Amino acid sequence: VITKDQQAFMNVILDAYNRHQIPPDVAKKLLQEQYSAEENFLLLTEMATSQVQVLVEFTKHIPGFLSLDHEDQIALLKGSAVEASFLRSAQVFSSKMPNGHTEVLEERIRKSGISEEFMTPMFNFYKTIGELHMVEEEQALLTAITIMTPDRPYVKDQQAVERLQEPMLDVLRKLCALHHPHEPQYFARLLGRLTELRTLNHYHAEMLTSWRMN
Amino acid sequence: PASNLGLEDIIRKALMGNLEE
Repeated sequence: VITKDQQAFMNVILDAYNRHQIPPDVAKKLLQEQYSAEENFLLLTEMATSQVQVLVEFTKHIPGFLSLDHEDQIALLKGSAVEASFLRSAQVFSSKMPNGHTEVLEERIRKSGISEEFMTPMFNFYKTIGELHMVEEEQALLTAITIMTPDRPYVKDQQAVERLQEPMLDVLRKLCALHHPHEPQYFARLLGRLTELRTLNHYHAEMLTSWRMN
Repeated sequence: PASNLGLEDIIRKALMGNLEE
């Protein structure tokens, strides 16, 4: 059973998650079909920057985040920005978009100059996230949990972060049981995606280097 | 331009500012 307090806690996170999305004018540019390689690079960079800004705004609303040490706040965001962005992009990809949008978006990313060896695990991740059919509360909580990961580099007070992450894991576990009563492994599958995200994060620096070179 | 800013710069700026105001 999800208690009233947990429901309120979850609503705060969900509301912040829904309110902080990439601005429509930035997102719209992605669907304009004519672009040179250089314009594509700049646009994807603009998207990435916007995504980080939106992520920070969302994170400020995660209960307790602003009470953490300021440098720890930065360490958490730095350590999770790539993973949280992959998670958000995966959700965009698995959401219902108007006809043809998914293809335009996919083609833009495939033509971005990122090497194929990084592209495959990224699109595989998008696919496995899509197959989970998460409800929006699960998406919001999973993103918040990714950000509030205590063992990121340079986090000094890991226990304080753990104290904020635990109640979110608890609500997510209950939500999974409620929404997916016939899939007892669902919560474990979600956590498994977080491990996959860590691998993507690990390759991200190499991916950026290859992208810049291309 | 944003493309010249590092991740940490973007995070610090966003943490300091308040886009909602």
